[in-house]
Parts: sequence; C-alpha cells; structure tokens
Amino acid sequence: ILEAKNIQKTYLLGKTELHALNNISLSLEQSELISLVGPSGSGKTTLLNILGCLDSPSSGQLFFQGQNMSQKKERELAEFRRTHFGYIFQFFNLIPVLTALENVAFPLWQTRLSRKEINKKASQILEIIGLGKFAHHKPDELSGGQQQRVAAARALISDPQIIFADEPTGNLDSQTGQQMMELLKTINKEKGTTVVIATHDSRVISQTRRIIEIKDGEIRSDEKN
Amino acid sequence: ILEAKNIQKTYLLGKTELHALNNISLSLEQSELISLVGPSGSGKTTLLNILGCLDSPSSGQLFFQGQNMSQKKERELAEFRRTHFGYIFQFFNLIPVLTALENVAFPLWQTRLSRKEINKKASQILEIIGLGKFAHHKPDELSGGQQQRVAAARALISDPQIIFADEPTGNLDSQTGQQMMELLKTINKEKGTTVVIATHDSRVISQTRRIIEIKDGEIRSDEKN
Ligand SMILES: Nc1ncnc2c1ncn2[C@@H]1O[C@H](COP(=O)(O)OP(=O)(O)OP(=O)(O)O)[C@@H](O)[C@H]1O
Ligand SMILES: Nc1ncnc2c1ncn2[C@@H]1O[C@H](COP(=O)(O)OP(=O)(O)OP(=O)(O)O)[C@@H](O)[C@H]1O
Ligand SMILES: [Mg+2]
Ligand SMILES: [Mg+2]
Repeated sequence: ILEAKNIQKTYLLGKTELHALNNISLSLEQSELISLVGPSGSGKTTLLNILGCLDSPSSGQLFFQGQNMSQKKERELAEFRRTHFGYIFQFFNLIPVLTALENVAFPLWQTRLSRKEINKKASQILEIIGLGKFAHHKPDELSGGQQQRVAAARALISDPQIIFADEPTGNLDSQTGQQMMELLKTINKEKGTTVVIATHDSRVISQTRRIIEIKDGEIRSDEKN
Repeated sequence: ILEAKNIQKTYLLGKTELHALNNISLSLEQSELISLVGPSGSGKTTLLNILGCLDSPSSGQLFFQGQNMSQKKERELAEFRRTHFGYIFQFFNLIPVLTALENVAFPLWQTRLSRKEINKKASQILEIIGLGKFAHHKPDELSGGQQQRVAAARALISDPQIIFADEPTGNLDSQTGQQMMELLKTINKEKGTTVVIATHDSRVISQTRRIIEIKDGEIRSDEKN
C-alpha cells in the first residue's frame, strides 16, 4: 500500500551536507505491524515523516496504492493525510490552548459528525488510555506521559488506514507503555490498520511482526519477527 | 544538603482540586546518586521541580544547607539556581535560535570566563556526548535524542552541586542511553555532584544507589540499592 523508492534526504547546514537518509527503498502492506529501530540520529523520524507525507524527500518517490505522492500539491496532500493517516509525534504536537478532550476530538471537527458524537468518541478513547479524569486539562496541566497518551488518542480517533507512531512509549512507565502497545495491537488486529512504530523500546519491538533496522540513514536489515 | 518537609502541591482545575504531591518529606545528602521512580502522572516532574527550586509548593518547606528556600525572593532564587543547580528537563527547553554549542555554553555567559574558554569547554562536552559534529545545528536541526543530549551537556557545564535530570534517556537507544548514564555516574564520582534522576528506565534505576518510589503523589518506598 505504501512504496518508497530510492528515497534520499539531504540537509544543507552552512557548507556541509548531511545525508539523513541514503537510498532507502521499502514496501509496506496493509495491516502490517512494523517497528523501525535504530540509534539516536539514525533517521527514524526523518523516514517516518517522509512515509507519512509530512516531508518530501530530496530525491526518490513515494507511492500510496500506486499513486505518486511526490506529484501531489500541498493542499491535496493535506486533505489526503487527514483522511488516511494518523500520527503520534515524538514531541506530541498538542495544541496548547485546547483541552485534552478537544485535542483528541480535533481531527473530527472537519467531518460531518455532530459535536456531540465527536465528544462522545473522544471521551471513550480517553477512558481507554486511562485519562478519563483529565479530559479538561490543557497540555501544560498534564504530565509528559499523559500528553503522549493524548497524542496517541488523537491519532486513533479518525480511524486512519496507517498510523505513524514516533517513540510512543518514551515517556511512559512499563505498565502504561504496555497499555499503549495493547491499544496499537488491538487497532491493528480489529481494524486492519497498518502501524509503523519508530522506537528504541525492546518491549515494543518484540511485539511487532516486522523489524526494520536503520543506521546512519540506511536500512541494515528488514525481517519478519 | 537538601531537605523537604511536608511538601504539598495542589492544582486547582476549575472546581476540582488535584493533589499532585501529598505530604512529601525527604532528605538528600551530598554526592548521592538517586532515582525517582513511578508511573506516568505520579508526581516525579512536580517533585523534581520543587526540589530544584523551580516551583514552589502549596505548603511545606524546602531547606538547602539549612537555608529556608521558601523565604527567598525570585531574583535571589534565580541567582541561587544558576550557581548551584543543573537541570535536564523532560522536554529539554533548548533555546531554538541558538546552536547546540551556544545552548551548552549559555549557562557560562554570565560568568567571568572568556568566550573562548567557554566555547572550548562546551565543545569538549559535546564531543564527550557524541555530538561534536553537530555543534552548529539548531535544535530543530537535531533529532529528539540529540536534543536530549545537548540539554544534558548544558546542565553539566557549570559544574553544579546538584543535577536534576527528568527522564534523561526517554529518547535514547540503549547504547546512547548508557553513555548518558556513564556521564552522570562519572560526574557524581569524580566531582561529588549530587544527581537526582526521574526515570522509568530500569537500566538507569539499577545503576543508582538510592531508589525513591512515588505513586499518586506519595512516597511509597525509599531504599538503598
Ligand atoms: N498545571 C497543572 N494543573 C493541573 N494538574 C497538573 C498540572 N501539572 C501537572 N498536573 C498533574 O499533576 C500530576 C503529576 O504530574 P507530573 O508531571 O509530576 O507527573 P510525572 O510523574 O512527571 O509523569 P510523567 O512520567 O508522565 O512525566 C499529573 O496527574 C498531572 O496531570
Ligand atoms: N533540519 C535539519 N537540518 C539538519 N540536520 C537535520 C535536520 N533534521 C534532522 N537532522 C539530522 O538528521 C539526522 C536524523 O535525524 P532523525 O530525527 O531522523 O533521527 P532519529 O532516528 O529520529 O533520532 P532520535 O531517536 O534521537 O529521535 C540527525 O543526525 C539530525 O541531526
Ligand atoms: Mg526521532
Ligand atoms: Mg514527568
């Protein structure tokens, strides 16, 4: 469903070129549960953002169900992302002036659902991730791990076809981290959502079915687990 | 060296009261290497910020070497923090317009050292944490874990008496995370710096000499390791 061909991402810093991604080619199928593993600075976030059509490669192509995403205009891409993808960002990217409930409900505000239905759905997801009592807290009134879970709830509410999760357990203790993993596994199993997780957490990696190892911007291995 | 007595921290959200910290009393000695452990939302960041004089308790007192910190004015406290404490924040709090080198050098800009000496020291610390080549990157030109390491280097450069580290390995792979731990252990051993680490990472906890467990804002256990 998602195919990356010869993806290159080069940053120019002053006079030096930094190759964050070097000639990466990858194929993802529907309903896969994948971990993207590698040391700090190896290119996980950069690759996840290109696969999720949030960033464009310096060269190479990305195809989604055969469509060449590199040729789409930004407005088309934005609409496409909103209807097909869900993101759990490494630093959450929550909207500071909205409460936890509003942040989770936000992706559905542009749909035809009523505000009442949207808030009900958002409350249910908050309950599932253990934050039912924190619905009216703003992000700066939540702990680091609580913010991370709100970011996860927001990614799930619009029932995306693919979820891109960047270090979703970095700020969570092992029990809460496992709750997060159970949630991603359930959505993958029951709805067939493709889930791609950039992570260092061995407990997460061991529960995925495919492990892609990246180092210095290159894929070192890509194996079934 | 640091003594907390009956610390209470209560947040008022609309009409509900949230007790983030409940009657916490603690004594820290010089040169201790301590981990503060507990689930997401248990009060680690709140306690660390009160111990580090960045936040004041709703009630209770904090004494540093016998001085009552609750009675100091904000300006006195700011000067005091700058000369005695180092912080590694959960979300780094790097200054976006400064490069990695400038962020690390920043705490020394108000001292009598020459800019040349300061930059040399900052470069050395960046080299130690593996980011020598990234000195001129700005925070948004660094990966999550690279930013975390810059935040750690900044906390160490002013040779503080106590370092408060909030989840310093959350965004790091196990090898880079261990480098970070080695750095904190070395500074604790060679300079006698007190190090307090809020963490979920079992590999960090096992390398500390005292483990304080917190849950729902209360201390559950406080034991030598
Ligand atoms: N400004 C605030 N207003 C209201 N509640 C707050 C505020 N800041 C924190 N809290 C609440 O206080 C509790 C403790 O938060 P704290 O950030 O100390 O937890 P933590 O142990 O650091 O968690 P994590 O491991 O997820 O970072 C949380 O339940 C949080 O929602
Ligand atoms: N805007 C930028 N300009 C220059 N270099 C950048 C930029 N963004 C990222 N980089 C560099 O690209 C490399 C890959 O970064 P990336 O964020 O993808 O790593 P990562 O694998 O997600 O790391 P982490 O696990 O620490 O989050 C890093 O060395 C980083 O310094
Ligand atoms: Mg990253
Ligand atoms: Mg915290």
